[in-house]
Amino acid sequence: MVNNQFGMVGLLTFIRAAESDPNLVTLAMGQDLTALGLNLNSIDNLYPTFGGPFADSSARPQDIDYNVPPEYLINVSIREKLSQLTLKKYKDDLLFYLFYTNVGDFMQLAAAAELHNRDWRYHTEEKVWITRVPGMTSYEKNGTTERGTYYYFDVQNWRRVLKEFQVDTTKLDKCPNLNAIGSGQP
Amino acid sequence: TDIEDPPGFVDKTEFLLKEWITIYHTQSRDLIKSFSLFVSKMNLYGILKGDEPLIRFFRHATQYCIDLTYRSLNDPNANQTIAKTKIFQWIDAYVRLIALLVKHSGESGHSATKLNLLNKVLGIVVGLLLQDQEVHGTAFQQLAYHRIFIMLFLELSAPDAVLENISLSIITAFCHTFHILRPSIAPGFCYSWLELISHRVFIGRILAMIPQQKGWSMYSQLLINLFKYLAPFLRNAELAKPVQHLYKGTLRVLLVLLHDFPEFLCDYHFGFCDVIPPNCIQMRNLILSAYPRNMRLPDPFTPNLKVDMLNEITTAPKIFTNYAAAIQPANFKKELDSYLKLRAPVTFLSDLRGNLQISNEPGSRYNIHLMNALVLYVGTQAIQHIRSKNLAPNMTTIVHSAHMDIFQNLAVDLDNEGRYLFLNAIANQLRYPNSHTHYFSCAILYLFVEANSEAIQEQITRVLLERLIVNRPHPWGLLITFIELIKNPAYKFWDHDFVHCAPEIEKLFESVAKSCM
Amino acid sequence: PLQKEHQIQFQMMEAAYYHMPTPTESERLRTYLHRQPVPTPPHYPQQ
Repeated sequence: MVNNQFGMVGLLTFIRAAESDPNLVTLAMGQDLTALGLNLNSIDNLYPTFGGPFADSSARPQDIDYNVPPEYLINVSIREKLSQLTLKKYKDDLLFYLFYTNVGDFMQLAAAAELHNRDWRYHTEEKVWITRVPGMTSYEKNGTTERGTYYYFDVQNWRRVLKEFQVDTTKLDKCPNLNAIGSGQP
Repeated sequence: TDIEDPPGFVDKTEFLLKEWITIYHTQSRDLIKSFSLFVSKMNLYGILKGDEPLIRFFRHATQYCIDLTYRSLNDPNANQTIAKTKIFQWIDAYVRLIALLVKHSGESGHSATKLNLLNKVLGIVVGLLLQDQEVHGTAFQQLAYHRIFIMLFLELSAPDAVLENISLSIITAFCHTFHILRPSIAPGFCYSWLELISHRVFIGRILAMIPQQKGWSMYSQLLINLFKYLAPFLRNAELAKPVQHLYKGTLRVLLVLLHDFPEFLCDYHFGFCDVIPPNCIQMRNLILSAYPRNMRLPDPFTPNLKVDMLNEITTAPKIFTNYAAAIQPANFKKELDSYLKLRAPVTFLSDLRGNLQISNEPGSRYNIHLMNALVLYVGTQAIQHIRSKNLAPNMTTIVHSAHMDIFQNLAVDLDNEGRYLFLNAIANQLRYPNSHTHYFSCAILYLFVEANSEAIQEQITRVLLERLIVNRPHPWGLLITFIELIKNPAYKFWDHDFVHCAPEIEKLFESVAKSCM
Repeated sequence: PLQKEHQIQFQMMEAAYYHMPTPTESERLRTYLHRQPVPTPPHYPQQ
C-alpha cells in the first residue's frame, strides 16, 4: 500500500485524528455548512439580506438601509405636527418601550411619570424599574429599607422578572415633575 | 508627497472640512444648495484651481479623519460605541462631500472627469492605508478606511441618473482598489476587505446588476486574491483562530455565491480550484458542486442511471480561465501539441515528469498550476479529437490515443505526491452533467481498471473517497463516478486490500455503499 | 512551516482579528431625531 499521506493510510490518519481532535481536521472533514446562519433553502436570493462574512445570521429588515427618496424623509418637518399622546391609554409594555427608546427626550420623562403612577419605581443606582407584586403583603420594613419579592423589568429580555430585593427606598426615583419642565405634554 | 504644502494649506483644509461637517449635520434638507455654496468657498480658497491642490486637500482631509479615528479609539475613557458614532458622523459627512464632488465634477455628460476624481480619492486612501499599516504594524486600525470605502461605495451606488451612467466604471474603480489592497498586501485590513467585497450592495452591483455579467471576471479576481492569501495558512492541519474566522467567513460568502450565482462559480471554478490548497476539500467541493440553475440534475443514486444518455453531456461547460496559457514554457506547449497531433516522439512522455517537478521538497515538489492546466487542456483536446471522428466520449473511445498516453504515463511515472495532484486535477472536473465531467469520469475509471499497480487504484480511491466523506455539498460528477466504481463488477473494487486496510476505512466504504446501493 | 513573508502576514491578520469589523460598521448611521429634547436625569438610560 502507499506508505505516506497520499494514500489510504494518510486518509486513515485524518479520520483517526478527527475522532480525537475535530479541530485538527476541520478542512478535511469540513463542517456543517447549514449551521453557518444562511438559509440555504431560501427561494429568494441570499445576498440582499446577507449580514456579512462574520455575521451569524442574515441581516434583519431593520438592519438594512434602503435607498428612500429624500422627499420621503419628512420627520424633520412634521415632528411639531404630531398628535398628542395620551399615555394613560397604553399598557406598561409600550411605556417601557417609550422610556428606553426616547432617550434625552420629553417622551422619556412622560413615560417615566406614567409608570410611576402605576406603582413602578425606577432605582437610580440599579437603573431598573421595580414594582411590588400585586396581592403580596409580606414586605419587611426596617427604616428606609424594605425586603421582599418584586417584579423588575429586564430590558435585555424585555419582560418582567420576579426577584428578591432588599430595597433602599431612598434610592427610588421621585416622579418626574412634567409641569416643572414646562412643555405642556400630557 | 515630498512637495511642501503651501503655507496655511493644512489649516485651510481643516477649516473647510469642519465647515462642511457642520453643514452636513445641520442643513441635511437642502444639502445640495449648501453644497454649491460650499464649492464656491472651496474655489475661493484655491482648492479647485487644479489637480494638485485638490489632491492635497483630499490627502489632508482623509488624514484628518484617520487621525481623529486613532485618537478616539485609543482614548481609554471613551465609550467605544459613542466613539465610533462620532467617527462615523465625521467620516460619513466627508464621504458625502467626495460623492457630491464626483457626481458634479466635469460636464454632466462627461464621465472622465468624475472617474478621474474618484480614482484620485481612492488612490489617496489606498496610499494612506498602506503607509499607516507600515507605521502602526500590529496596532493598525482598519475602521476609518473601512468606513470610507463602504460609505463611498454606498453613496455612489445610490439610484441616480448621473451615477447609473458610470456604474460599471465606478465598480471597476472599486475592484481595482480592492485588488491593490488585497489581503496579501494589506493583511491588517483582511477582515474589512472580506466584509467590503461581500457586502450585499457590492455583490448586488457587481454580480447581479451590471449587464452581460461584465463584473464577474473582476469579482473572480478578488476571490482568487482571497484564496491565495489563505492558502499558506490553510495548509496546516490545525487552523489558528484568526485563520479559522477568515476561513469561515469565506465559506459564508461562497455559500451565498453558490445559492445566488451558481453560474459564476461554474464559469470560474478552474481558476478558484487552482489556488485552493488540495487539503481544503470542503471549500473546493462547494465550488465544484455549483450547477446552472436551469439544469435539473438526475438523482445520482438512481439505479442503472445511464449517464451517457443524458443530453447535457454533449455540452462543454464555459471556462473563463485561460488555462492553455498556463502551460509553460512555450516550447513545452509546442511539444505537447505536436505529441497530441502526432503521438510522437515517445521521449515526450518520459520527459513529462521533468517538466512538472520543480523541487525535491516533500509537499511542494510539483508545479500544481501546470499540472491542473495540463490535465484540463489534454482532456478538452481529447474530447475534440473523439468528436472529430464523429464519436462520443465513452469507455471505449477514450483509449489508445495520445491523450490517454499522457494520462497513463502520469499515473505510472509520478511518485505518490505527483500522482495525488494529478488525480486531484482530474477529480476537479467531476462536476455537473457536461462533456468534461463525462470525459474525466471515464478517464479516471479507465485509469483504475487499466492500472498496472495497486498503488494507482488506491490513490484513485483515496482522492474520490476523501471528497465524499467531507460534509456536504458533494459534486454530482463525483457521486456518479464513485457509485460506478463500487457497483460495476468490472472494477473488482471490493477485492483490493486497501478497501479492507482498517476497520474505519471498511466502515466508511460500507456506509457509502449502503447509501449508493 | 510558514515562509517569513507569511509569518508577518499572519501577525497582521492576528492583530486585525482583535479589531474585527462589525456588520453595523458597514451600514449607514441611523439619525435619531428627538421630538422634544430635554435634559433627563443622568441615571436614566442615555443611549
